[in-house]
Amino acid sequence: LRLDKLELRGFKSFCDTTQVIFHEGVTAIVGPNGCGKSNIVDAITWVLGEQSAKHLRGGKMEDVIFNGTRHRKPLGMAEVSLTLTAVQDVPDGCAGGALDDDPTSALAAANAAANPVASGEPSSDADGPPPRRRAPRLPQLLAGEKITIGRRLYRSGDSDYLINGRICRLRDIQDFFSGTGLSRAHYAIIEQGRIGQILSSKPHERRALIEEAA
Amino acid sequence: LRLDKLELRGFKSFCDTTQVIFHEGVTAIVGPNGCGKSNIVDAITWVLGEQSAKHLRGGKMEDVIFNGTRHRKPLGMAEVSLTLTAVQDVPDGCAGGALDDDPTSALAAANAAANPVASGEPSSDADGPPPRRRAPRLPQLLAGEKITIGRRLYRSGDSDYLINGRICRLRDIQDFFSGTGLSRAHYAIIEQGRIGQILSSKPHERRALIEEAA
Amino acid sequence: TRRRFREAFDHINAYFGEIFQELFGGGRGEMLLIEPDDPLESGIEIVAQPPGKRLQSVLLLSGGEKAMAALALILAIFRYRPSPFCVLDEVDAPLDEANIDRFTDKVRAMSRQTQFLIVTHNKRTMEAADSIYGVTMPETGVSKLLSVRFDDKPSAVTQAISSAA
Amino acid sequence: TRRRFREAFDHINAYFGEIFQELFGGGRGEMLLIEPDDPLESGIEIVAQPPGKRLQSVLLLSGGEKAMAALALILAIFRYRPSPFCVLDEVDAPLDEANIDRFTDKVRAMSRQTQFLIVTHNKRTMEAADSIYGVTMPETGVSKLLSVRFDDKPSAVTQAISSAA
Ligand SMILES: Nc1ncnc2c1ncn2[C@@H]1O[C@H](COP(=O)(O)OP(=O)(O)OP(=O)(O)O)[C@@H](O)[C@H]1O
Ligand SMILES: Nc1ncnc2c1ncn2[C@@H]1O[C@H](COP(=O)(O)OP(=O)(O)OP(=O)(O)O)[C@@H](O)[C@H]1O
Ligand SMILES: [Mg+2]
Ligand SMILES: [Mg+2]
Repeated sequence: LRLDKLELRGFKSFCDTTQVIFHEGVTAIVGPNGCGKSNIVDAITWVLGEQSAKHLRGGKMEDVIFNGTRHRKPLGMAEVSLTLTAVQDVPDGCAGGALDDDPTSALAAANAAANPVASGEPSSDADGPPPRRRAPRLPQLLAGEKITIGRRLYRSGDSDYLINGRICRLRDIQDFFSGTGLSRAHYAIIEQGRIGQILSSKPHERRALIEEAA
Repeated sequence: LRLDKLELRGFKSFCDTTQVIFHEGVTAIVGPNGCGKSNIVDAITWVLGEQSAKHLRGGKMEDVIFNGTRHRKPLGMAEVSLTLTAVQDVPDGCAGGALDDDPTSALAAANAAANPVASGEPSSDADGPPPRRRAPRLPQLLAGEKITIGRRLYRSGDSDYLINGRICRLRDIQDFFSGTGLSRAHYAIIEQGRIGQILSSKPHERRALIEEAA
Repeated sequence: TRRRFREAFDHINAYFGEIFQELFGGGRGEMLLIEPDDPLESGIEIVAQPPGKRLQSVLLLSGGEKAMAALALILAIFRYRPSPFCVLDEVDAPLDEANIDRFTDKVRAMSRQTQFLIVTHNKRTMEAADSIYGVTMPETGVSKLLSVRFDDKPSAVTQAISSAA
Repeated sequence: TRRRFREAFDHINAYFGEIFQELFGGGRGEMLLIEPDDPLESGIEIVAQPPGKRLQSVLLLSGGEKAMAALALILAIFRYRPSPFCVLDEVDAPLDEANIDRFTDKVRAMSRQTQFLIVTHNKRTMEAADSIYGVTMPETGVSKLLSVRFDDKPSAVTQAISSAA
């Protein structure tokens, strides 16, 4: 996978629609204190499924919606989307590479991807034994194809997750990125101030980093 | 009071006796990562009476004693002393200015200073009601006079506190500096990494900063 | 002590407001007692509003804004009860160049009454100092202090320090 | 999953040792399972020994040494399970110039497989980047992105950004 574009609208201090186009190699993000650099990092962890408002430096999740300034009114919605291109085939809808070499899991994944969850359907996780491997309901990607994940939050508290413009579950996004360091314990995203804490964190917190990669 | 000199021996990475002479105005302390800059800051909080090994980034208090390198053996003792000059008279042995305008307290202080604690004498704090104002047993300083406070720690766990070379109690040092931001909650010493935490600390921790100055 | 606390709180709060405006070039900084009727036990809440921005929880401030607001509070306590000296260990690490300049200007102004010891890696902060000490480890694991002449410009000093390291 | 964890742990540990030596120019970095007989539950202890120094608890390391050791661990996990991209927000704040150079060299070497986004205030880190984005607030409280030409030398870029701020 390769990172193509991030688009923010009404997310924290990014009131107007803003596009960040990514290039290969190393990109530096610079600017004065308080201008919105870490808000871009928050937008990335948020669209990847971050559930804790505290990790986004807020008190409640609505704190991510643009709150207004002296001359602008607060907005009613925050929306972020992230577009990536597959550099090689992603056969079973899991960017982290097949977690399990079992042939049936690849088959289950193909079936599931063919009929994405209707948003009304009860999640199959709730009943019966957990499937041998969680069946990602994600599109399979061929090299060169793009995938866009999205997230919206309304002031009412309603929220949507999206894949290629279609509503999906949070789980689908997490499944897609599991094993890449971008979901859950996200070892690939180091927020401001966190680098000094990794060594002094508790032994079980460090374990979570390794487990994410296992 | 004015800061004159800090002397370290066997304290953390300062194995050999090291003197830091202070000048007026702003002094910058610079050098590569891991060379010992924050160890100097730790030496200052330690000699002022710091009781928590954790605040000195150690596990136990013995961690402040020079622990050896490939070519040097660990030492058996750490010693730090701090010399200050009184810029104006310090009448009742309290650098923070008389906490209480009660004339009897100044008198009590003068008496106490005249006969310092013999190190064998049980501390008067233990018995009877606490005096209206704790009687600092500290020398009164006239403008221009110097005072040196010291602290020693042996690997055995024994430790000494000193004022002008004479053994005293920890309390005497804390009393002398109370109200100056250098003892207890020490608002005048900001360790590495602490500046970002002051705003996110708990409401009662912030209160301790104001109380120290009250 | 109730009276004393109240008096300290009110004075420090007034200074905090002033120094906050100086460090941010405007805006509003204030302390609030969470339980105003019980000043002896109440915790303290901090309000920090950078100029032109909406009032929000201090947690939403950026890393640099938080450091500047905390510095304003520390220096406000200082103004109420000066201390013989003040030690700041890499407080400039999260600051951009404009904020480093405001911070060092403020510290220089207060250094007439109080001695400041500032640990830093930032050249701009070094240049604002009256004297500089270098710490090196010519022998790994053993710290030594480099005595430095005060008339040297900081760039010559840092040169000497890195070559001694 | 016991086998998978063990395999991940062993590989990452080997990489941690290697990258630690590259970032510190020697020394030893290692992870230990606190309860080796129970790999599925055991916490992880980290051993970090800068070159020439005695082995001590990681808590006694300096701010810069801790950041470099943590970076070595993160990059070791990366090498075992690469991620499409990596985001680092001001991880260079506690580092001196020599360590910034070692950190940016390592990141550039790994940037052939992985895209890196690095938020920084440090000119040396900016100079190591392939492209630079500036964030400004022409209208207070509203963030805007400055589109930047990639062939500009970073000093010209930072000039443009500070004048736009
Ligand atoms: N929901 C919101 N609506 C409007 N503004 C917000 C919102 N949430 C946060 N902000 C603003 O965003 C700013 C912080 O931005 P951010 O943390 O990205 O700064 P930064 O560029 O990382 O700065 P630094 O260099 O100091 O770390 C704050 O001033 C805050 O008021
Ligand atoms: N008791 C001890 N004996 C010997 N060395 C010690 C002892 N305690 C700490 N050290 C060493 O001191 C070093 C840390 O020094 P310090 O924290 O002062 O560095 P620093 O100059 O502040 O660096 P930075 O710029 O990274 O913050 C560590 O490498 C540690 O091993
Ligand atoms: Mg930031
Ligand atoms: Mg340090």
